Amino acid sequence: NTNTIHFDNPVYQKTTED
Amino acid sequence: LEGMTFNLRHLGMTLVDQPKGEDLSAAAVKRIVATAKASGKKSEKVALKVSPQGIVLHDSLTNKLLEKVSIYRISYCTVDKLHDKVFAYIAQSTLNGTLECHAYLCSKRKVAQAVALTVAQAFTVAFELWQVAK
Repeated sequence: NTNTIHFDNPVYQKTTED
Repeated sequence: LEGMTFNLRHLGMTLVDQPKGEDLSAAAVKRIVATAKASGKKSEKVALKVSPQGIVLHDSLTNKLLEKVSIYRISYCTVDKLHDKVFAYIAQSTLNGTLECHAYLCSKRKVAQAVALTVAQAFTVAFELWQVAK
């Protein structure tokens, strides 16, 4: 089984000031 | 929304040169595990709280605040393929902007998976909140 659990963060380096 | 807390052991951290990537994180975890083993010390017990605001770490014994990592500084999280009880995340340091990979040992593979899924859920909620705020 080569399935891995990994997630990218869609708000990385984003802020509400953008 | 109010957060979920997990009791883990902090294995250590290493610098990485990219914010994400399976091979990158696998290599980083390998380095951290090797260093932790070589040190011979018991890794410190921590309470890791996950919420849409980010990750907050407290020392489990003293309850001292160790670190607050804003969700906006976390780029990636994973359960290591080789060490399947190890949860890891990559975050940008507030001090100098370098990327750090932190690894935590969980009691079971299922716990490591639950931590990663909870962080992924926090990413999703934070993204929804960010879209609304925008």
